Amino acid sequence: PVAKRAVAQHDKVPHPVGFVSPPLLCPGKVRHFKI
Amino acid sequence: VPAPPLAPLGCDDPESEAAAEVAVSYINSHSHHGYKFALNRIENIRVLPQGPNNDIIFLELDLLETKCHVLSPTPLENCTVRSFAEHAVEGDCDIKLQKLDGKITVLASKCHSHADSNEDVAQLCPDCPLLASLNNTEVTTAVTAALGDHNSKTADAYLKLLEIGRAQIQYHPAHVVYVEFAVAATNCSAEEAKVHVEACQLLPDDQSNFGFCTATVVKRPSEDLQVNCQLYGHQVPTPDTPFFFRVFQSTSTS
Repeated sequence: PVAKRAVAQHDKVPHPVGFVSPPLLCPGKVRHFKI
Repeated sequence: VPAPPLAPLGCDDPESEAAAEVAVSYINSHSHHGYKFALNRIENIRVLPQGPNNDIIFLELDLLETKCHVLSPTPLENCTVRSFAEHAVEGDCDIKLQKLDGKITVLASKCHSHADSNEDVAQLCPDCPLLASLNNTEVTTAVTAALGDHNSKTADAYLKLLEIGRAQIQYHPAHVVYVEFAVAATNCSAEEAKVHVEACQLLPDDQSNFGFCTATVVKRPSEDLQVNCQLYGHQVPTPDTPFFFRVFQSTSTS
């Protein structure tokens, strides 16, 4: 028999304290201005 | 054993910037019309390893129009990017490059350019003149008047129009037409052209002088015309680049 197990649902996994988001690789910096 | 995947390249990494510099230089040197473009932002980069020291690089670039015509000998780094108030023009480019033993070359490129919207410009700068169509009657009339005025006053070669680069029309507080256009010298002096203008021919490529003119034509409240033409000078052709896009050897101003 296959048993269905309940899995805890989280909207978002919380980051540990002190976590710093990695920098986005792209796009790069705007050198002049964006139109 | 397959090679481990490479760490993704960031758009602001020195390697990405080196590839973008090669790409922008290629785009400007192969452009046939209008102005040189400068790098504004690296939008995306993807690297496909082909073998040892051999990568294919796909670049997406956002460029901005400068004030230097493609015929101008001014190095791109000295070319000013058009300001927002001058009605900026953006270029979107996809470029395929190869990096082989550290040397980057362009394999293919595709670019589209578009001007900022009139609404955007008007919103932030209500009185700024907006870009006009190059075949607008007011524009072509202004270019004809400006070139005629220059030719009537110069003692140098009679200049003919190559192309109109850009034009802006302002209606308030005065009615003003701003035009920029590329020119080429003919085998006639301006004085000779007054007698036999139909005989004046563009000089052969290896002797030709190219230049660039800016003009302001005020139509209201009172009529006025100011024109300034700069000749870039004599070019020495080389076999591997189109003549129009070679670096000129000297400059002179009239």
